[in-house]
Amino acid sequence: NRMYLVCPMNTSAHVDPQKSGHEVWEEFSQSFTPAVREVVEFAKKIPGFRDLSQPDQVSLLKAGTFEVLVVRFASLFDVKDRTVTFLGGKKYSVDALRAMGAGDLLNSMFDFSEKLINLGLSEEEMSLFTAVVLVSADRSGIENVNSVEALQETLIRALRSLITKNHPNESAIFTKLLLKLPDLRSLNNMHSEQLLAFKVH
Amino acid sequence: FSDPASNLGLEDIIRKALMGNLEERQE
Repeated sequence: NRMYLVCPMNTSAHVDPQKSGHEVWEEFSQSFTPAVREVVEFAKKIPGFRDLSQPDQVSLLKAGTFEVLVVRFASLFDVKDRTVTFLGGKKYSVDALRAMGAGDLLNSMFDFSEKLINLGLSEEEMSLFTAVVLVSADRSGIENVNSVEALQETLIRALRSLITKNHPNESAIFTKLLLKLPDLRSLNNMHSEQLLAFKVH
Repeated sequence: FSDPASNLGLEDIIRKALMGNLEERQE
């Protein structure tokens, strides 16, 4: 009897209570699955990612997809209007979402999105940062940690030189970006708790 | 509920997308 699915990866926040769990999942996966596929296609283009073992590629993507989606879809959270646009195009005010049961996670997502967007990164910088986010995902499932660490180091070095080149007198931007990594992890943990209450059969 | 991500069948979507071009390479 769940009435709402307050996740912008869904086409809309409303769930038809007559629909079965499977039908709800089918509708959700129409927008969620392509978004995840896009993350995988992005990962394939990260220099060095395909050199990782297949299981490690899967583990990194499994652990990091949520955090990449948060960065990729930060613009869905409109800080000025205090609205969230779902992938189906529907726009909801913060108050409406709170009335549907949204809580701390919504506040934290807004906070994160605002700060990220305020950095005013170029597409190239955002893309490289997103690559760093993916390879910085939780490593508990990783077999060859050294190769993931080496890839992360290479990408962080590339990010630093790109930011320094484009923003010569704003060295704080690079530091702020690295500080986003733990922020993303805590968003991920908060979101995982929500997932525990949502079982897909 | 040990692994929340698998709640969404995430691993399945990822494997298929990753394997996607393996099949292409084999063709």
